[in-house]
Amino acid sequence: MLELRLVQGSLLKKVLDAIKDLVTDANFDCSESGFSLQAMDSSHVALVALLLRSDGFEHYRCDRNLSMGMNLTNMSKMLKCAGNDDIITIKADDGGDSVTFMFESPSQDKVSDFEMKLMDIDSEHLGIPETEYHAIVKMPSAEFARICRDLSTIGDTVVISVSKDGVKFSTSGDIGSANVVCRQNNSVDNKDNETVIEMNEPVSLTFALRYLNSFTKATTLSNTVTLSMSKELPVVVEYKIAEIGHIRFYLAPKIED
Amino acid sequence: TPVQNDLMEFYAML
Repeated sequence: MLELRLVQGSLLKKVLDAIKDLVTDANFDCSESGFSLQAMDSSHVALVALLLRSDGFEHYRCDRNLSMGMNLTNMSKMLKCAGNDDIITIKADDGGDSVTFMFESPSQDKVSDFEMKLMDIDSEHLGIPETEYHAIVKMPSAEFARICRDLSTIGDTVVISVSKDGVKFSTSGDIGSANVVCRQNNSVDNKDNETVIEMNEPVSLTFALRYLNSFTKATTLSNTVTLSMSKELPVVVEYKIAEIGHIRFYLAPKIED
Repeated sequence: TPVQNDLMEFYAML
């Protein structure tokens, strides 16, 4: 028996909006520690890892570990039927072939339930090694989204370079080229507006902008984003989800042949 | 032109 009650149901709606274009089908894993998902995109270039910790739910009952295969397009259709202020409860029986999403309006005067069929999905769980990153950049998520969107109008790939001077985003295409440099700044008023760079050594990596733009659909989940980079390793783009967890995107760099 | 590699190949190298 599984029963997870999330008071801030809009978080789940936002999570689905953030990942449904990257991944079509995925297994949601439920255990004592939380509700999680790990899935790769169809080209095996990017991976998304979601964690919603059990203590972030108002009520969290998971009698035994459960893996539920869901089509994210269909799940998103159902969650779109929940109001932004609704409380969402996810219910499933052990060994059952469906999951139920229950939506309650804040004043409790409307209750809906939507049952969705589960599916069998063969997925390999990728063990991502713990690594020390050469550079970690924390910046406003809206700024990162803006840069990715702007540069994708010029080119297909972006070179992200971190040095002691700041983080530089560069692209070039048929019509020309562009560079955006964000320097470290400290905002006294609002930590969310800060750009903070922790660097052990300079790093420069090339990525397909198409994927980074897809990741920025998670911008609504967090005011800040963290980019963790090491030489010749996938970048980790992380959005914290309030007090409850995180969504991390891993993207393989492009390497000179 | 830089080539796009598979994500798992990077982690396999570690």
